[in-house]
Amino acid sequence: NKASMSAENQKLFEEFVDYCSKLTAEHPEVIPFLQKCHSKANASYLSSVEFRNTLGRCLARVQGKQTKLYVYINELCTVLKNHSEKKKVPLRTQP
Amino acid sequence: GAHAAEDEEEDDDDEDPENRIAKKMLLQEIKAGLSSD
Repeated sequence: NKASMSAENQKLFEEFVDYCSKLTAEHPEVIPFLQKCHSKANASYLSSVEFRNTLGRCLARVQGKQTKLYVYINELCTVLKNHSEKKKVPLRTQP
Repeated sequence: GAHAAEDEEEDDDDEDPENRIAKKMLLQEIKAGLSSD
């Protein structure tokens, strides 16, 4: 169900953050930024299978290939921003 | 050092190029976000 999926995703996200925190000491601003993107993402996405799959994939990849650490962090930030509550709506000119 | 300072911005030659680009983008975005806050 939705609640357990949300809890599982939260746990996976914390695992990702925890793992990356140890490797981003040179840029300590990166993890708070990732957490900010996460906090702004909409709740339904955060409790979705889609998010779990993305998280699981990023976590597995970063653990397997630390040389691409920022690639996976950036990927996760992008995904979270695309599911932001305050997603920017493109301006439309009135006729 | 005939080719000293040839590539000033690239401080870590061993870094994965894709990782370097992603890091640069991420840091620029963080910087932009901080200045707009």
